[in-house]
Amino acid sequence: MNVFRLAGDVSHLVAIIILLVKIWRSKSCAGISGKSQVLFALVFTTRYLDLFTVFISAYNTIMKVVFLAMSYATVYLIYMRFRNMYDSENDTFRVEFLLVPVIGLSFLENYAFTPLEILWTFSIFLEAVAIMPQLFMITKTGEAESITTHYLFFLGLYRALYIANWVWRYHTEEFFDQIAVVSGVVQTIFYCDFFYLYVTRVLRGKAKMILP
Amino acid sequence: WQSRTLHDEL
Repeated sequence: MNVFRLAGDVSHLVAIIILLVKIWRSKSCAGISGKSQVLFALVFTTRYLDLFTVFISAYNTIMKVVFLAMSYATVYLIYMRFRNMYDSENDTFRVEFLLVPVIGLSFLENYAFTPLEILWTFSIFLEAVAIMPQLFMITKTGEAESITTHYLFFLGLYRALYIANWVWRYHTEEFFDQIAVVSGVVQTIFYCDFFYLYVTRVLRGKAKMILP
Repeated sequence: WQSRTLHDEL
């Protein structure tokens, strides 16, 4: 464990908490893409299947349980509790355009052709594109509440910190996970446009991020 | 022989 990875995990946790608390307190999920949240729950489910078969550390196990619980809680709030506030006509991204290539690629490119490894690879590739429905929804509505942008900021920051973690691990322990690194770089690149808007607009104290 | 890759990251 190194400071970059710890900061990345904390940033990820903060992002998930920001969203969950926002939905719970505002009793609304307007402007939130339920599809992205379902994809994230799928990412955690397919990645943490080794939760009960492999023990790495208490931290690892606890964080996996927390991420799984909070992502399912978020999906529950959006599609069950506050479903009448769900913005379905703006959350129209065709997720099958994401799932088909990701499934195909995880069968082609993986470390071992075993169910657990293919599912792990699927979760890595899916996580890279899981935010697409949310980013698409923001471009469609042309705006995002500032809380939603903070959520996206920490979510983008988490994988950027993981890149620093991979550089650190490469130089200190010769560790290199090619699938995670390539996918993580792609994932972070998708946030670059958002990061620019976040810094130039939201941090200027604007209540909402209005897209140009 | 490594039966499976150990993924220690979240």
